Amino acid sequence: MNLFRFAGDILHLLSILVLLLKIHATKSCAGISLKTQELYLAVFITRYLDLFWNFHSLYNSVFKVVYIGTTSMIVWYMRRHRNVKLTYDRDHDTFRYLFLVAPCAVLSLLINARYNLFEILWTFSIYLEAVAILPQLVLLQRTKNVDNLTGNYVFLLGLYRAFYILNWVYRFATEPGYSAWLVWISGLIQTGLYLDFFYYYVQAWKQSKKLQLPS
Amino acid sequence: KMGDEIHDEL
Repeated sequence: MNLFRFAGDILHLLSILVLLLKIHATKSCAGISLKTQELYLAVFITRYLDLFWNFHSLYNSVFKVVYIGTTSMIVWYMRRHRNVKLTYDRDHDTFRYLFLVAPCAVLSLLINARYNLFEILWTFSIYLEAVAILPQLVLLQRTKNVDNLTGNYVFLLGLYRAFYILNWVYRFATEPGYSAWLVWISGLIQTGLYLDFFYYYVQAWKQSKKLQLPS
Repeated sequence: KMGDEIHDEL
């Protein structure tokens, strides 16, 4: 455990909490992609299946439970809450799950470190996490106006990924024999997806005006 | 080795 990794995990948690509190406080989920949230829930469930038989640290176990719990709450709000579900932007959130899930499933069967069910599910979760933000980015692109909290959510998520990269660099430099190609490449792709958004977010912030994505 | 199969990152 190093400071970069810790900062990454905290930023990840913060991003989820920003979203959850926004929904809770405004009773609205306008601008939020349910597809992305459900994909993240699938990522957490397939990755943290080992919660019940592998114990690494209390830190890891607590985070796993919290990530699954908070993301479930977001999905619950968007699907079930009587007021919130009415604000869901169904017509613009049309990204097809299958376009992301199917290639990740095939890839995890082809490229994995060990050929057993749980390792393949874990690998699937790594690939899926890399692209799970796409429906959210497409939704932002379609609706153009990004409200502050949704913008902050995507920004914090991107920052979390950036800190994970620093964490890998640090581990590579300090832990003899440490390498994790599969996670590195997926992580780089994932972080790359945020770069365009980051650019506009920082521009808007510098000019202290509302974030608006270009056509 | 069992220990190797535990992924230590989140």
